Amino acid sequence: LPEDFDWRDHGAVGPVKNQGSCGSCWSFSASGALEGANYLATGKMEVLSEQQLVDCDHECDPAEPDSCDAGCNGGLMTSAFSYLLKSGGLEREKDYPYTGKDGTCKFEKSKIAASVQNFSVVAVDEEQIAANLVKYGPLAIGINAAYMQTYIGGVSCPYICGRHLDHGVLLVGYGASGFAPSRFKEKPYWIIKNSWGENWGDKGYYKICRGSNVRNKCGVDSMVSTVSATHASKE
Amino acid sequence: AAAAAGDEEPLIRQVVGGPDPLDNDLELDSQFLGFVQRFGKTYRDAEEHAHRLSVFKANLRRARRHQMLDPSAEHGVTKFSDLTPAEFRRTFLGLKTTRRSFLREMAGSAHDAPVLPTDG
Repeated sequence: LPEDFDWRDHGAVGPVKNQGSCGSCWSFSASGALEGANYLATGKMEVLSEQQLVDCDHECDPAEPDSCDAGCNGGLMTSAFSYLLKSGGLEREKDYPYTGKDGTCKFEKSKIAASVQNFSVVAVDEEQIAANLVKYGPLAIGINAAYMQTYIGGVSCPYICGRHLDHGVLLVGYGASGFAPSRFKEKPYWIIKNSWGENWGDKGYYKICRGSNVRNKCGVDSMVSTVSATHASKE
Repeated sequence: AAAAAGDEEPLIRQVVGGPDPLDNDLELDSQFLGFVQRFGKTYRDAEEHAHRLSVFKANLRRARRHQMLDPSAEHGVTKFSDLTPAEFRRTFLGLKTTRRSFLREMAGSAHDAPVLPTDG
């Protein structure tokens, strides 16, 4: 595995988006993963619709049938991938733009721009996560967002952080040496794309430490899924 | 007490000769005004404004705690600084599962990713 890797340098990451006052992080995580997978499959970056997932995806968690994707009231990335397998795929952002509100489904199958071929759950293992990231593109992950409300920049590595997952984000890369001044040493980190706009964090991104000493900080390794795409556009 | 020239919270807090800005209403008002202008915040009425100011103050203290617990990152005022942690969770987070349910759902399923080689 390379020491440093960032899918932003390879064109597989779309622009930073803003979910607004809507608990739709899961849809941004899922669409971001499919944007990357579709880029790897087609060589073209298609910016995909989250609103389609917010409006149309009501897939339920097989382990908890009462827990279903529910637009601004939350959802789960793997359930979104299941929905995408069944529905055929995602439209482009410009064809089905984001409103930040729950709405009625206006999905048109003829406008599908990216389709899911398959999705997988990656083991709770940093090496496997890095390998899947490099091989298959950006990964949809869950994280505990407790420290993200006040985060401005740098490599986050809280001494104490719960592992209860409450936020869906996109893992796009990793680095070997983010400097941690208080600990006087270089600190490896994950690079995470968030969906709170460019005026949050490090231009919309969050860095969190990784490595054997700090494994699974804020639950970041716990819920990792990868998706592969088939090209479904008529163009 | 020595505060480094960088952006980090000083490890030793100054207790004399310079009051904590959070105990200084003028300083706090000024910070809140800057926050409101920077992020284009508007509040319904004076009562709402006062409530958000109190939440902002609590969040400044929280940011300080986070800075002490997470010294390799920078914590401070963000566009969410006028939201309580509960409001923040309710409005901006939305992952609807626990890790346990995720693992239970996926255990032994067809969706387990194959193990990839990581050497070389």
